[in-house]
Amino acid sequence: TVGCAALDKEGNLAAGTSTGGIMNKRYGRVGDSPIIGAGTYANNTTCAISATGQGEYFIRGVVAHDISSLMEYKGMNLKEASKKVINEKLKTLGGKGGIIAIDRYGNIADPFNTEGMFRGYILDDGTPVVKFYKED
Amino acid sequence: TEFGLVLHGGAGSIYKGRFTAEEEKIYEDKIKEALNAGYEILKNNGTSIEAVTKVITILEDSPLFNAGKGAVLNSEGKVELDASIMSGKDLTVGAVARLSKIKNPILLANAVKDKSKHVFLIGDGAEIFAVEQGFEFVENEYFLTPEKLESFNKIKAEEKAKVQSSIQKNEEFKYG
Repeated sequence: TVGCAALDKEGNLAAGTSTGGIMNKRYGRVGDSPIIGAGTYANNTTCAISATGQGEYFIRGVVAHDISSLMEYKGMNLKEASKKVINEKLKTLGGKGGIIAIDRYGNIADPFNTEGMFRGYILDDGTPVVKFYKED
Repeated sequence: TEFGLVLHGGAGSIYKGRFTAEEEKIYEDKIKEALNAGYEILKNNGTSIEAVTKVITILEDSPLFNAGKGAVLNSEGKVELDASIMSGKDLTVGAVARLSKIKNPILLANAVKDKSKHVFLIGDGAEIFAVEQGFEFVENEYFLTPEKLESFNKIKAEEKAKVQSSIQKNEEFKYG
């Protein structure tokens, strides 16, 4: 799966996700990537999110929207909200994976509960940062 | 921060020791290429939607990731692709699933968002919509890579061996 979340100069957020799903998946199986609120979500009042991992768990946990809701209704910041959903809720459900997200202030979050996740970010200073593993 | 973007290229089977330094460099270069392309759009007053579609198109076109070219195979040995996109400005959305012939699913998802009254199109219906919108079609084989085909064949061989082993066990049980 691949995904991207962006903040533009007008303050508008957007998120997108694209995938082939799971190897040897049953014909017709759909994961979280095209499900808005599960694998993809964006709202200018909170953040933009794209997820990757075991889609069934992200659908059951409504993971992307949950992060946005924690920010909107509970006043959590992006890092707190995304860590809570990935490290607590998704873990409780038994799902593996992670998310990348950016909020309206340009704060980044990339929590995951697997050994690694290909990820990177670039902010207005123009320096690209790429990471692979948990330790990075 | 005035603008910026963050991306991922999947979290499955990525652990220290799996990739050589050369392989890591190939992934790093492709991710940097995508980041820089998105950055140029945002720096030049492009929209976040434009940046997201550009970044994802680059990753879909690369055989390194499980999206577009290089995607995994379903149980029938075919590639089935899903994608979605959402604008935080007005909460508009486009999603597509079960595509087998669209080169860049994220662009079709964006077209569903902008040029359809619907939110989510799947399979044949999505591809008919793509024809109407003048999208680029490819054969399903375009998405296949030797690495993914090898993984698929390995899984199928393991499945076959499991079934045969199970049949043998049942026979033994029956005779026992």
